[in-house]
Amino acid sequence: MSRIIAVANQKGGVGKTTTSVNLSASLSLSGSKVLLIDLDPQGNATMGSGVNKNDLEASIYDWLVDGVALSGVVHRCQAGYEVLPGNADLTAAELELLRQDRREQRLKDRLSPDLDQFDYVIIDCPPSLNILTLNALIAADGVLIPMQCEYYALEGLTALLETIEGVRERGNPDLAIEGLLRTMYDPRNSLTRDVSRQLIQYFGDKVFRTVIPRNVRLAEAPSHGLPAVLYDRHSRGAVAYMALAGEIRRKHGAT
Amino acid sequence: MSRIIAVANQKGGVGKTTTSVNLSASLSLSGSKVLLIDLDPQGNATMGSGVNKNDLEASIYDWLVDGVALSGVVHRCQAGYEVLPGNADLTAAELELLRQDRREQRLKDRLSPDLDQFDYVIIDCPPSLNILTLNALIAADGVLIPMQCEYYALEGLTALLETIEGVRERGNPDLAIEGLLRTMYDPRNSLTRDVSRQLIQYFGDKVFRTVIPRNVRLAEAPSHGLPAVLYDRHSRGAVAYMALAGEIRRKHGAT
Ligand SMILES: Nc1ncnc2c1ncn2[C@@H]1O[C@H](COP(=O)(O)OP(=O)(O)OP(=O)(O)O)[C@@H](O)[C@H]1O
Ligand SMILES: Nc1ncnc2c1ncn2[C@@H]1O[C@H](COP(=O)(O)OP(=O)(O)OP(=O)(O)O)[C@@H](O)[C@H]1O
Ligand SMILES: [Mg+2]
Ligand SMILES: [Mg+2]
Repeated sequence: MSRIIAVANQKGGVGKTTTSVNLSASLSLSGSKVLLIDLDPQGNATMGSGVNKNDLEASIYDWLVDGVALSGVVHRCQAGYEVLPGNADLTAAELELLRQDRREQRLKDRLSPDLDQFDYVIIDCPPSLNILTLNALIAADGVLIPMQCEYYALEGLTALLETIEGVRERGNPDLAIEGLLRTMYDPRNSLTRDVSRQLIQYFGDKVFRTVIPRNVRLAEAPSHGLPAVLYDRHSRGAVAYMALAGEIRRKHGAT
Repeated sequence: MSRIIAVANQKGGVGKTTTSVNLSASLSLSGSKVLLIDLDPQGNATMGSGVNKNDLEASIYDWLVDGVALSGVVHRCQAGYEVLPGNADLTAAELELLRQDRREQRLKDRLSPDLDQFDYVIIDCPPSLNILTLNALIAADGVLIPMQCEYYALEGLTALLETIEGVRERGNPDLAIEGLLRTMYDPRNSLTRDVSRQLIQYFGDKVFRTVIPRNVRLAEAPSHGLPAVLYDRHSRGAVAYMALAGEIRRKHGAT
């Protein structure tokens, strides 16, 4: 049974891509078959996985809009997971989807024939609650919410939770919250500790025990086209993402 | 003569809102008449200016789409600038604009009757190259590009510069680059220094001399509904934004 996890938060720069790439790599290195879908026109998860978004024969646009087979678009990455690469063509896909019927279900429909090949499908979402993110939420079993422990990120949670509630009513009643992941966590910073305390107060065990520290190796790894778990596997950032993968596998019975 | 500055970068979390709010406050405290426009459905610039986005009688939607007069929507803030508040209704405005004819010119058209009341109009853009950001670029005299000195932000510059070039061809030939602003700058971090060197190499004097340091007071101020230049005017973050306001005023002859 495969599990589809959307990594989403409309607040920008909270660690969606860093989480998607390093979680995919960590799950893959511990034996799971993983597909990483880059649903952001910025194409960061693609570049961060070592695939050049500007030099693709086929991209997620061809698969999502034109119906090209998955096997004709994916790239296998050094850490062993497959990536469905994205680039600026996704902006055109957004406008194209707005014109169609079942426009929110498109990703779910396109995924179903290939789903049984993977244990996990990880979807990196853009910083917006647009039709692309809605497609990810309709297709997903769970939503992983990366959270910088700062005011604007906390303030934006309400809108995200309302959108998730709306998706449950409109097409995906079983959409669960996989968890809230504290990222770029700096324990010396009282604002960070304060927001973290509020998260645990409101969300309890929906907050992952694993906390991702601020660690420069996580920011350096993408320029080498590698996840941190390969670029510097003993770094605090890499170790934290391996721990996150373990926490997720235990939740769903390791696959 | 008023100057319209769009603060834009599709990369999320690079400091667009923090720059918009603190630059508006700094220009206002040094005597300029300033309008801050919140064009992001997240409504962060609105909250960061002390206006409750969830309790508005009228928002930017009413002004932009329904043609309500500016004086009926703006709020005067403690630092003296006016804010045109935004909230999630902007997502509906986006879909509404896509249906209209002069859809990219709407903001420019709506601004022109009130422009002579202000020395500066600062537009906080969402983390996307969508119809809202396009409206800001069509209306603007200059684009201020906040830049975190990290790989994904550097990598995303090409797409942003191509969009700016497209806007010059399609409707705003005089659109200038106000400057690239290095934000959350940590000089101890070799990745930051490295990316900063590349920015100066490619963009020369288009890179602002003023550098905004990473400073926790900038992240704390929004939870008090205040710009940092009021919350803690002697902090390194506040001083840097006052210096940026000075650099911009000198460029255009202080107004
Ligand atoms: N734990 C961390 N420690 C240090 N740097 C980090 C960490 N996580 C992410 N970063 C860096 O912070 C920046 C933002 O992270 P990232 O791009 O993953 O966020 P995002 O939510 O995907 O952004 P966007 O909203 O643009 O999609 C990147 O430059 C990344 O390399
Ligand atoms: N110089 C700085 N030092 C420390 N923290 C900062 C600094 N600038 C911004 N921040 C914090 O970093 C986070 C991101 O900044 P901000 O929200 O202004 O970026 P943005 O580009 O507007 O994000 P979005 O893409 O979501 O609109 C916020 O929590 C903010 O408080
Ligand atoms: Mg991202
Ligand atoms: Mg912002």
